Amino acid sequence: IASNRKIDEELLEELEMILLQADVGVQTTLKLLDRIREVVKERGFDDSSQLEGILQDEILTILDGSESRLHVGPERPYAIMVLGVNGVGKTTTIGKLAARLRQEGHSVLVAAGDTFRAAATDQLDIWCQRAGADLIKGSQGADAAAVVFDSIHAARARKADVLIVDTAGRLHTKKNLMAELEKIGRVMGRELEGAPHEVLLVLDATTGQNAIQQAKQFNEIAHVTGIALTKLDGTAKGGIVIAVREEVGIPVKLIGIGEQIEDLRDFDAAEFVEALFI
Amino acid sequence: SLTERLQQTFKKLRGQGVLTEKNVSDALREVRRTLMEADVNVIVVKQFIDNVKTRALGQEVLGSLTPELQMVRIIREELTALMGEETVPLQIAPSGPTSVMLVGLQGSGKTTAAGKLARLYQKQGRNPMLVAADVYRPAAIEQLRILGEQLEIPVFSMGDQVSPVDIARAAMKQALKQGHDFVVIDTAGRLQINEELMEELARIKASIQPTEILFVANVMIGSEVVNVAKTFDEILDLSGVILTMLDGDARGGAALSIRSVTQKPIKFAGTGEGLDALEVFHPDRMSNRIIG
Ligand SMILES: Nc1nc2c(ncn2[C@@H]2O[C@H](COP(=O)(O)OP(=O)(O)OP(=O)(O)O)[C@@H](O)[C@H]2O)c(=O)[nH]1
Ligand SMILES: Nc1nc2c(ncn2[C@@H]2O[C@H](COP(=O)(O)OP(=O)(O)OP(=O)(O)O)[C@@H](O)[C@H]2O)c(=O)[nH]1
Ligand SMILES: [Mg+2]
Ligand SMILES: [Mg+2]
Repeated sequence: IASNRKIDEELLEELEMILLQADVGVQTTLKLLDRIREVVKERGFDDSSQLEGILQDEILTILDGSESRLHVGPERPYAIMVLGVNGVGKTTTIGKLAARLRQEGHSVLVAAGDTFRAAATDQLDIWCQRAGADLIKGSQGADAAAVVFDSIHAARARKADVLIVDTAGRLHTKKNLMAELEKIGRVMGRELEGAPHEVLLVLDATTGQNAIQQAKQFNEIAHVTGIALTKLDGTAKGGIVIAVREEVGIPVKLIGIGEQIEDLRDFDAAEFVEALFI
Repeated sequence: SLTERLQQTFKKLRGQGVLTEKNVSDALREVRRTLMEADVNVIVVKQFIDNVKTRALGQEVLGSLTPELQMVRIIREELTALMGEETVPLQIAPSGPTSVMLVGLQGSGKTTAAGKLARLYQKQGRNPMLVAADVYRPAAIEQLRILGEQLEIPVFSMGDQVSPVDIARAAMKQALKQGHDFVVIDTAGRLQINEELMEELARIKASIQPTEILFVANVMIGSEVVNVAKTFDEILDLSGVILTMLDGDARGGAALSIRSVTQKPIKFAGTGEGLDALEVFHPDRMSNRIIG
């Protein structure tokens, strides 16, 4: 039994390395390893080969949930707001999502809520054409909230099933930009009962611990209902979503696995956890 | 801050009499945790701690009347050794146009950095040209064209149906002909594991022999930066790095990881979305930011 104890500690160190390299973070990793130690004590485990399985179960417990699916609710238009820091994949994810919703038979209108960045509207325009969705845009430098206002009324007039609102990338540390985001949310709620019905925070899977701050700050401004985790086709594992779920309570609903229109999947917690250990 | 916490740790330890190896190990655990929470890759942290430990277990610390101050000094020295002492300037071509090729993962800030770099050298009296070699991302060429328009800097483009290798080659011919002495080539974001696209970068390099190849990385990147940077460096032999989004609150341990695995200088810092938001990178300021 004494020798098995030693194996456990070495194996736990190996598991710790895997978690840290997957961006699970120091705090969450320690919590997970403590929980494994508890389980081992409770069950009187002496089989090291089961440690990884126990760890996977612990992570699965955190990540699983029935609310982790993006559903188009009964509201019309069903309004989805997409936000996040710069360059994470918001516009591309919207293109993919619009295409999927079109394939499922919904009529989709998209709002070009990024009125700031060079060629943001041109980029979204191309995606909407690919997806078969209409686009409402303002002029360069126009007030983003005004474009969103117009798009809600257009969505009603055209009886669109879904309205997806793209917003400019912004660092959560910029007070004025976060205030603009809050204003967009308020305008949506004022013009459309219950809007935004879905608030998707886009997180880049390569992001480190800063993702937790991003989730906290964006959630404070615009009650986030789900995460779209992008760039999982790369080598980063996106382990930060475990802490985001534990500390901020936001589930991952979608994952991006490439730059093409079909590269969008529902989040599969079991697959995700398995991939952490590959 | 780490300095304050180390001082507190050592003050407690000194009260117990002679400082032991175990005391130093405990203090190092604090340093390890600080670096990990700052997003420094765990392997890089291990190497760093080992270097510090070797020195910390010598008379420098154990024999000192102020071990906490010696400890902090050693940590700062090791950090400086890793991050580099001074700012490193952009190389200028000995003859012909200076060309800078920007490479990196998707969304890291390359196109924006291209505009910023061209602007910086325009302000220094050069005659820059931007090259739109991203033929993949929707409206990437339009994005660079708009930046060029805002800066009154010409953008060389051949549309999105021509290979980036041909675009880069033709651009350098044009630059020479039109007297542009500073050329910045924007490339498409790509995964370091995409062999075809990494090969494309290698072919651009072979074709135009750029003066500089700068890896553009978002400072908030996590552990995987070591593998990404290493692969880009192995395939392209980078001449330097641009770290973007330093106007955020990411601690930026990625800077340490990139330096540790490539030994290449971080030359610039992106500090905002505006085209003037590019600074020369100061290694010492980054060290302070990482250890907090
Ligand atoms: N490999 C990969 N690349 C992606 C994925 N999602 C987005 N990208 C790429 O990431 C880059 C940035 O995507 P955008 O959609 O412009 O990101 P954004 O958040 O809208 O950026 P800003 O509006 O500038 O803040 C583009 O090159 C996309 O093709 C993904 O799942 N995998
Ligand atoms: N806050 C901040 N935003 C930045 C900085 N650099 C770039 N950005 C923003 O980051 C986003 C992505 O920038 P791009 O220049 O399009 O990135 P890219 O690497 O060319 O993207 P791809 O071509 O898709 O790989 C844009 O919203 C930029 O405005 C910076 O230093 N600070
Ligand atoms: Mg966008
Ligand atoms: Mg670009």
